[in-house]
Amino acid sequence: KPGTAPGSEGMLANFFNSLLNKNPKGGTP
Amino acid sequence: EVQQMAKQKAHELFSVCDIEQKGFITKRDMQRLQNELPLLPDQLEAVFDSLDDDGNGYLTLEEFTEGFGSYLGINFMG
Repeated sequence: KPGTAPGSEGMLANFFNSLLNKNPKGGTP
Repeated sequence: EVQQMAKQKAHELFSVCDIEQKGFITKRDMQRLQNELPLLPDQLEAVFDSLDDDGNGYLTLEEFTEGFGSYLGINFMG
């Protein structure tokens, strides 16, 4: 898609990784 | 099923960002995360801009989920 800056994918991955690590619920309720 | 799980996870992460449960994320919400995530303010802003597809300054659950999907390599469309 247009407007996706180069390198933004790595940044997104970094962001989601950090978010996932911050929120390690994982298990079923 | 994988899509379903990913959507659920996206929902969960969305609510981590949307602390006040407004139903959308603003840049302000994003900046608040810099205390908790190892990202610089301009990185968070760039992430926000790349997720905010229509560029209206509000990141919806749909936009967030789509971005999460592309991070996972899953296409939710269709």
